[in-house]
Amino acid sequence: DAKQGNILSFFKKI
Amino acid sequence: MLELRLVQGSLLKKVLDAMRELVNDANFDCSATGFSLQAMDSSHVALVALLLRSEGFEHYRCDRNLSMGMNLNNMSKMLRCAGNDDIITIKADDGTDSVTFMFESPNQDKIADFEMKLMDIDSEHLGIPDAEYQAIVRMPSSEFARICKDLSSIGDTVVISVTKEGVKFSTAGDIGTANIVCRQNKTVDKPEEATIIEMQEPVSLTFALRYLNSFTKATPLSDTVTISLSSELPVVVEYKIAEMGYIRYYLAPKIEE
Repeated sequence: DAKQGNILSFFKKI
Repeated sequence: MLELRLVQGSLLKKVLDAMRELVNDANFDCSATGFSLQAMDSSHVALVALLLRSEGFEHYRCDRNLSMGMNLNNMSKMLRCAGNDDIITIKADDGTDSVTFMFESPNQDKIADFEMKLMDIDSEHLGIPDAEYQAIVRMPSSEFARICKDLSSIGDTVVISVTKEGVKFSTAGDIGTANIVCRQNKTVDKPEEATIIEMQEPVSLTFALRYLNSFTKATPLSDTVTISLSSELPVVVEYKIAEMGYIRYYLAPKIEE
């Protein structure tokens, strides 16, 4: 099954 | 001191309706650029970014940058009390813990003000890098909403694939499978009815339909939607808000383990 990705692994906190 | 006067008050009601299913509490940021918001859903799978540029307001006064934490459901409750033709003014004084929404009927015979308490919200601001997308699809927003709704009655996830043939939306569930292909179609009477596909290279990504269906709550804001796809990146679903800015949704893809 595909795992749901997380926004925080693509965009970094500033 | 903050004072933002929006003649088309119904637009603010639509903006709230477009976000409140996804986000409960958010900070609205006010600066010389405009009225903006960036917020993630509670599970950090999707992000919404709103910009209403200062030029789009009839009157825009923002003496210093201000961040106002609001519960979107409460804000929506207040804005629902405005008439659809009302002019809405958002007001806040420096250092106060409330915001006032003023509603004026078009002929000025009814003026109401609703004061709402602000909240302290610990929110993280994310840097969204500019990216080159492998494929950009522009289509009627109502068509995209219809596809997401129809497919979610069959399955939970959608595979969006762009090839030179067109854009394909596919799902599978217990009762069967479904595929919807939209081909590029520029020969329409009205430009907003066109489907335009700009493809650098074929791309195929899987997304949770539940989130895409939430994004389609923005359909009343724009006749068209733009879907930008790249492997290894969240999809961007953008609704332009005429003369004012945009609401953009970012959704992290499902990744094969």
